[in-house]
Amino acid sequence: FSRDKDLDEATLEELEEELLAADVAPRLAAEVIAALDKARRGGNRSRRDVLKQVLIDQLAQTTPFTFSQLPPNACLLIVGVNGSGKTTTTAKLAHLALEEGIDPLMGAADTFRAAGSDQLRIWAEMVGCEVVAGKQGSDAAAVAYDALDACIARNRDLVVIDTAGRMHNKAPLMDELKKIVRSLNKRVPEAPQETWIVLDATIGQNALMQARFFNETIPLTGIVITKLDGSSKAGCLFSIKKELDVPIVFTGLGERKEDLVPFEAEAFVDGLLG
Amino acid sequence: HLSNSLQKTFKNLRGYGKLSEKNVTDALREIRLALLEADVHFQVVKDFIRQVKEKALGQEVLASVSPGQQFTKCVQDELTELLGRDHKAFDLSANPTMIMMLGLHGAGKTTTTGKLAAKFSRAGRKVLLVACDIRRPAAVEQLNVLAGQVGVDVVNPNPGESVPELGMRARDRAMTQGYNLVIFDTGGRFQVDDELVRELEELRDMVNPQNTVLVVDAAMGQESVNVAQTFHERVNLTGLILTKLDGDARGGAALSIQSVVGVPIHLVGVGEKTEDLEDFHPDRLASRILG
Ligand SMILES: Nc1nc2c(ncn2[C@@H]2O[C@H](COP(=O)(O)OP(=O)(O)OP(=O)(O)O)[C@@H](O)[C@H]2O)c(=O)[nH]1
Ligand SMILES: Nc1nc2c(ncn2[C@@H]2O[C@H](COP(=O)(O)OP(=O)(O)OP(=O)(O)O)[C@@H](O)[C@H]2O)c(=O)[nH]1
Ligand SMILES: [Mg+2]
Ligand SMILES: [Mg+2]
Repeated sequence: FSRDKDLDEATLEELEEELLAADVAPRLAAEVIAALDKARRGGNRSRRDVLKQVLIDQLAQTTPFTFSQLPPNACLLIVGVNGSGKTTTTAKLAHLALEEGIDPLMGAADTFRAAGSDQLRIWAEMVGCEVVAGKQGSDAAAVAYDALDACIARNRDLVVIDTAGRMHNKAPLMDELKKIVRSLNKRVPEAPQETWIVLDATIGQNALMQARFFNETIPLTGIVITKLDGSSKAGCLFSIKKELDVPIVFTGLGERKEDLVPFEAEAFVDGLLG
Repeated sequence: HLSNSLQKTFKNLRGYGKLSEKNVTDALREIRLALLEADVHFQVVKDFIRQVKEKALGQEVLASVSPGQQFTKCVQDELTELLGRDHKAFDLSANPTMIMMLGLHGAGKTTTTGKLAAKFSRAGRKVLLVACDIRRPAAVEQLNVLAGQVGVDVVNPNPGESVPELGMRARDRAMTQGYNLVIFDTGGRFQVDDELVRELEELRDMVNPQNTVLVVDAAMGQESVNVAQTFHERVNLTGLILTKLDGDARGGAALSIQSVVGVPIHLVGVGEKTEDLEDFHPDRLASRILG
């Protein structure tokens, strides 16, 4: 019987290519594969099954996120590069909060992009919650402040603040992000209690750069990985977890308000290695 | 930095004779890693390394440059040639000329449509934009704001109208009202979403665009090949626009798509404003990919 097992056993090269094809960082993929047969230690699990467990262990997290863990009038700041899915995720989070009996407010602090706040305004109607926005071109930090202030004044449980997309290699834009945080600190010293970066699953190795630079600018407390309903596998998450150890909180699986699920390591690795 | 690590690999080689097989194999290991880390598709990297090995082994080591520099130049020239060989501009011969924009969610289609509108109006064309994203909240508004900034007209969807119907109506309007360039902005979609890809096929059949442009984020990962290949098979791409090159992504997706699908890169997006659209320079992208 062990003869048959060898015949359908994937080769180390095949498995490494599967990891590369999934956007796992090349050096990390090589390390994991090099250690694979040792990890198997002559047991009779297939290489693929051992690899799956190794990868699941790398992403395993202690406690899943719940809105109820947040203090009253909590502030959740949503950041990331252009087009990653921040505005859509902001709306999905407001929807999820409502489902959990939490009363949310949204803040449309993207005052730069064409129809940036219009997009969130329409989402607010679809989700059934209020949104605080500012005039096009107004100060993003001021709108963020107003949103948190409104959250407190209207006695809402949570404010989710959407920000404009920005390239992490643009110092003035990263400075603006710091300014937004300082502005929130002025209203509530502990705000934002959560700062989540939205990463697009279709992006390759640059995702690590994004997470690293954003984290150096304003400390991240969570990662949302979007567009995992496409053919990309977001293998970049392994090196991000390894280097930054920021929890991966949610996964975006579509364009509707319901399409956001808690990140789960086993489901993620099963999707990656098939 | 790749050229520095290659310098180390070659530092014991003196300037006589051919590059040895060992020198080249060691250097190729560095190159392979650099290309994979730049998001070049792993199969494209395999083929490229094999190609470069043959070329490099045949070369005489020149006395005037270090072997590391010479090898880097050999690789860079190969990359530049791969990236630039299918260069073609837009087909602007028809009146009205049609450009259909497509791509994954958030790649930059709507913003790039605004940039193309600016570029072509500056060149004296009468441009008409068509807001074919009937799904994303405020997508139509977004295109209209850009159109207003640039000073061009937009055809907006009627309630209940399908994308192909909108396309047909826009084409008729362009022909009867003297527009000579029409750009169709479509909603983001995955190449594996059959229903949405069929919508693109139907729009293409209605409108018969001379130009079908895939808009690709420069930071795209390994799926660049599957995405481009599938879209090419289904709607026949005539060109590519690479966006967000003002970020720090290396841009290997462009090489992957070029090698496998062979669609020319028309232009590159280098920022969020309507003027942030530049010509594509294969040599610049080659050295960026190499890092
Ligand atoms: N399929 C799919 N599409 C998504 C997901 N998340 C976001 N999108 C789509 O991605 C595109 C960009 O989403 P946005 O929410 O506008 O992204 P953003 O980060 O706010 O973009 P900017 O504000 O311009 O930086 C839209 O077409 C969304 O519908 C997801 O999980 N799955
Ligand atoms: N920095 C930078 N940002 C860009 C570039 N091109 C587009 N963007 C930004 O990327 C984000 C997404 O752009 P959109 O034009 O909305 O993308 P899209 O492909 O139309 O998105 P969907 O319609 O949702 O699929 C916006 O924040 C744009 O401002 C570019 O070349 N550089
Ligand atoms: Mg947004
Ligand atoms: Mg769009």
